Amino acid sequence: YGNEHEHDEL
Amino acid sequence: MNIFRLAGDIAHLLAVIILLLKIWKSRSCAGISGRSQLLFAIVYTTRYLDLLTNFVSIYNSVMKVVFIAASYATLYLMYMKFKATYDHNHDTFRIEFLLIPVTALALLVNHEFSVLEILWTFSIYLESVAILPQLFMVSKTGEAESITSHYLFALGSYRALYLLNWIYRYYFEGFFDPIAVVAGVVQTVLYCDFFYLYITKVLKGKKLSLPA
Repeated sequence: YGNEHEHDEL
Repeated sequence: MNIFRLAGDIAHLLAVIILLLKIWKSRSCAGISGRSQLLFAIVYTTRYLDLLTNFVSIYNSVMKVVFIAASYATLYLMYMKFKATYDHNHDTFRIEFLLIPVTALALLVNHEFSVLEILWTFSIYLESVAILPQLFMVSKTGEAESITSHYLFALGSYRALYLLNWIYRYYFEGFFDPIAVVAGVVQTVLYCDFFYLYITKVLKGKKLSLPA
């Protein structure tokens, strides 16, 4: 699992 | 940031600009689903609430503000300024059939049971189906203006390009967000029929019309 909570995408 | 992600964001930006310009220049929102636009405003509002809590980059913040502002501007043009041109007789998709299941799914399948996280998840699920009232409207009237087709193509391309971005990020960054990926696949699949018609008709200079 990566950094899914960062939500760096739009 | 990779080339697919950037191209996806540009396609997304282009889509909202095409839509606003189409309505503004023609002084009409004929053929555009106000229900889809309402869903998109809900999508951006619920997803970008983290503007207030989480700073990623100037690029990220500016784009979020632009998408929120553009979606409300579109709603203003459709439901206020050019209300008389809104084709509500053909815009009859029942959005509660999308909102209720999407809300339930966001409550059940999320990364973390917190308000912001559930709203983010809700927005991802809702975005994947938010275009359905618009596609329903096109199928009901059996045609779409070329400019509306260009809007739909740009909007559909955005998530398709994000899929390539996620493949890239999986291999090169070890990044994988199953919620975004599954919803992104659903969203892109919904456009496939339209993509086919766009490539076979609109790009050859014909109007997008569906067989009766």
